[in-house]
Amino acid sequence: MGRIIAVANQKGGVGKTTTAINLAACLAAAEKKTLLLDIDPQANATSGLGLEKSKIDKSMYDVLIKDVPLREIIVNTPCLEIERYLDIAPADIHLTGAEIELTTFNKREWRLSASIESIKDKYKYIIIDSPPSLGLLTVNVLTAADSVIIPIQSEYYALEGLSQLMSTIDLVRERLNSKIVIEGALLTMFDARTNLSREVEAEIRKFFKKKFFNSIIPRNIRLSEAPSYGQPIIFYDLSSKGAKSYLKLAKEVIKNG
Amino acid sequence: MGRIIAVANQKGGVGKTTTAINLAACLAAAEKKTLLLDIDPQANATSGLGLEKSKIDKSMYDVLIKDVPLREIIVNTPCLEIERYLDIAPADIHLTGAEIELTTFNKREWRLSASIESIKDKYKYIIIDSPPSLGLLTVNVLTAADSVIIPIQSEYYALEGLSQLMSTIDLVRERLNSKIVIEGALLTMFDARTNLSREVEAEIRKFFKKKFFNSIIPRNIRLSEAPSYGQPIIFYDLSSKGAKSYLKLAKEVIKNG
Ligand SMILES: Nc1ncnc2c1ncn2[C@@H]1O[C@H](COP(=O)(O)OP(=O)(O)OP(=O)(O)O)[C@@H](O)[C@H]1O
Ligand SMILES: Nc1ncnc2c1ncn2[C@@H]1O[C@H](COP(=O)(O)OP(=O)(O)OP(=O)(O)O)[C@@H](O)[C@H]1O
Ligand SMILES: [Mg+2]
Ligand SMILES: [Mg+2]
Repeated sequence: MGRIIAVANQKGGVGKTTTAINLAACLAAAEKKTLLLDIDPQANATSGLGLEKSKIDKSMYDVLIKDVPLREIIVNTPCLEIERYLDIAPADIHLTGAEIELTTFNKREWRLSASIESIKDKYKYIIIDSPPSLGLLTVNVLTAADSVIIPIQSEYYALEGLSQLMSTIDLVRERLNSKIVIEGALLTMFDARTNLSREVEAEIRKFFKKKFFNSIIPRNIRLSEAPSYGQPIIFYDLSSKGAKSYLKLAKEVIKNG
Repeated sequence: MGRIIAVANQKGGVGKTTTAINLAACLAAAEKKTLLLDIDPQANATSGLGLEKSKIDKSMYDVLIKDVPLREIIVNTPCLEIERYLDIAPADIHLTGAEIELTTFNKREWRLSASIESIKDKYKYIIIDSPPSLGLLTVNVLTAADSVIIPIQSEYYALEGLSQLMSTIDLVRERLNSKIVIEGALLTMFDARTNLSREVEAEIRKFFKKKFFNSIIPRNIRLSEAPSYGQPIIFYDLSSKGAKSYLKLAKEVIKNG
C-alpha cells in the first residue's frame, strides 16, 4: 500500500508547500486515498488547506516528541469535494523547538518513519511537506520516504543548493534508508519569457537526466491567491494554468505507481 | 561605531539574501565601511557577491564552532568599484551541521555576538544574512544585532509567520539582547498590479505601524539575474527598478543613523 513521497529542498520559497498541497488535492480528486503530512514549523500546508491553527489540538510535534500515535492527530480535510480521500496530519508552532529536542533522542532520525508504520496501509499516497533546511526534521522526512520530489524555482540560487541536497539524500540512502529514490525534479514558478528560466531549465535537465517531471509549473498568480482562501488550486480556479499543471503532475505520479 | 543589522525572516525565499547583498553594496557605494556576514548554510550571500566556494579557506563555521577569530576569515569583495568599503565574512556548507553542534556549547546563543566584538569598530555597518529558520543560527544573529530588517514577500504565507518571528524577537530581547529593535519591515517582490500585493501591504502597514520602510522593492527580473554574474544590482544594472529601490533603502538606513 502507501507510497511515501517527500517534497524537499532546503532552498526557501521554491514551492514545496504549494506542490505538497496541490499534488495531495489532485491525487484525492483522482480518488486515491491520500494523507498530507506537514512537518514544517511554519505550518503553511496546514493553513493552506483551510485548517484553523486555533482548532488544532495535537500536531506532528506531539507525534515526534511526545510519542502520541499519528492516527490521533490526523484530521479530515475541510474541502468537502474531496473529504473522503484527503486527510491531514497538521503541524504547529511547537515544531520550531523540535529540532533541538530531537538531538537528545535515541534513533532520532527514525522518529517519523516509526510513527508512520501504524497508519501506512490506510493510504495510497502519503505526501510530506518539509521545512527549508537540511536539519533533523528534513532528515526524518528523508528517512521515512520511499521517494523525493524536488521543487526547483527557475532561478540562479535554486541551482546552488542542489549538490548539497543530493549529497544529503545519498547520505540518508547509505546510512538510514536504502530504499529512497528521486521521484523527480519539478520546475516551479517557470516563466518561459525569461532567459533565466530557460537557462535554469537546461542546467536542471543536465543535472537530473531522466529524473525530471514532464510537468512544469508556470508562475501563476492564482496559485499564490488560493492559500488565502484555504483552497487547493483545483477548487479555487480549475481553469488556471496552475491547476492544469498540478493535475498533469498528479497523473505522472500515479503513472509512476 | 558599527551598527549591526540583521536581515531575518524564517519564511523561505522572501528576499533576505537579495536584501543583505544589495543593501551592503549600496552602503559601501555611499562610502560607508561595511561588512556583510553570511550565516546561512546555503552561502547564497557569499556566492551572490562573486566569491568562489572553492577558494574559501575558512568560514563562519570555523568562527562559531572552532573559535577562529572573525578577522581571520574576512575577505575583501571581488567588486572592484567598492573594494575599499565592502568586506565579506563568508559562509560554507559546514554550517549545516552547526545548529546541532551549537546545542552542546555553553552560552551557545552568544557565540556570534562574542566573535563580532573584536572587529565591530572597524565598520560603520555590519549586515547579517540569516537562514530561513528560527533555530540557533538565527537566534545567534538576533542576539548579536542592534536592529532587524524584516523582508516580507507580498504573498499570503508571508503574513502567516510574522507573529512567530515577532515573538522570537521579543524573547531574544527579554532574555539575550535587550538592545534589539525593529529597523523596519521591507516589502519585497511587490507587484502593484495585483490585488494580493496591495492586500498584503495594507495588512503589513497595520501590523508594523511606524516601523515600515518607505522603500518598497518591486518584483524585478534584473534582481534575480544579478547573482548569476556575482554582482550587486547597482553594478549589474544601475538603471533598473531594483537598483533604484535598494539605493533608496540604503538612504533610509543611513538616515536612521
Ligand atoms: N507557480 C507559482 N506561481 C506563483 N506563485 C507561486 C507558485 N508556487 C508558489 N508560489 C508562491 O510563492 C511563495 C513560495 O511558495 P511556497 O511557500 O510554496 O514555497 P516553499 O518552498 O514551501 O517555502 P518555504 O521554504 O518557506 O517552506 C508562496 O507565497 C506561494 O504562494
Ligand atoms: N525583488 C525581486 N524581484 C525578483 N526576484 C527577486 C527579488 N528579490 C529576490 N528575488 C529572487 O527570488 C529568489 C528568492 O530570493 P532570496 O534568495 O534573496 O530570498 P531568501 O529569503 O534569502 O531565501 P532563503 O529563505 O532560501 O534564504 C531568488 O532567486 C532571488 O534572486
Ligand atoms: Mg513551505
Ligand atoms: Mg537567503
